[in-house]
Amino acid sequence: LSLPQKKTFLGGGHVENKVVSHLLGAEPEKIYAMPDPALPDSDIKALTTLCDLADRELVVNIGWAKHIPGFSSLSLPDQMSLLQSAWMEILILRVVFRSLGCEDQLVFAEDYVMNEEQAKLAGLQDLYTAILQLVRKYTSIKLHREEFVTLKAIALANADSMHIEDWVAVQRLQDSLHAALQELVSVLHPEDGQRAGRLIMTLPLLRQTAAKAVQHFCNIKQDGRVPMHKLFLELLEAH
Amino acid sequence: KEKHKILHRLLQNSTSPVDL
Repeated sequence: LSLPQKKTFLGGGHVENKVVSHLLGAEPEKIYAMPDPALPDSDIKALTTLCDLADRELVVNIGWAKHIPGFSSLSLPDQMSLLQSAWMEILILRVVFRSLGCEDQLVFAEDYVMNEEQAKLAGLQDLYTAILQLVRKYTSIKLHREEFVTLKAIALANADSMHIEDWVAVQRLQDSLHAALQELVSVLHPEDGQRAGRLIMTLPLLRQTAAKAVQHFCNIKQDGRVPMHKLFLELLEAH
Repeated sequence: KEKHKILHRLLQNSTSPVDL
């Protein structure tokens, strides 16, 4: 597993939007997978590494959510409901963004990159294919970092949990993030009036992929051979 | 809620609400 050669997409215009600059500042530091060198390479080792990484990512993603402008004004039960529905979408969108520009490899972390062969060995081929479809979609769109952080916040606000108490407050959050995306896109791509819509239209595939991933890790949990930390288990059980 | 105690605790910890 080697460090990929990463190409970054350069933004054009200067982003003044307060929500977006706040989201950029709230973006978590990178996390390393640190696979256990004492374990022999196997599917169990790969899945153990991914589940451990996911658990640590979840902690920082919950911290990140609290910094989304307006999120902390929601009731605690509503904050929980959104995160319980959207946590896997957030994890996957982060993997997808890290993997942009890396030829057919999934960058779970800087020190943990998977190609098709490695995904197959870990029993993750279907998931690999699905996530790669998202990578290709965002590669062709040339997703900017600013668009990525805003889209990630939208995925959370748009979680469609069945347990929301105050829909008006959630809708207000959705509207402010949507407005931020539109303003951002109009600065970055003034020539392309369809771009915000095109970005929003990627979200169904993200949700579908996240559902696949949750189902897959629920099966792995049932199997009982891969150790999982408490937060990851707690959120798997929320489904 | 008891089932989701870690999430609950992490959300409660030192929240600094942001309202722009």
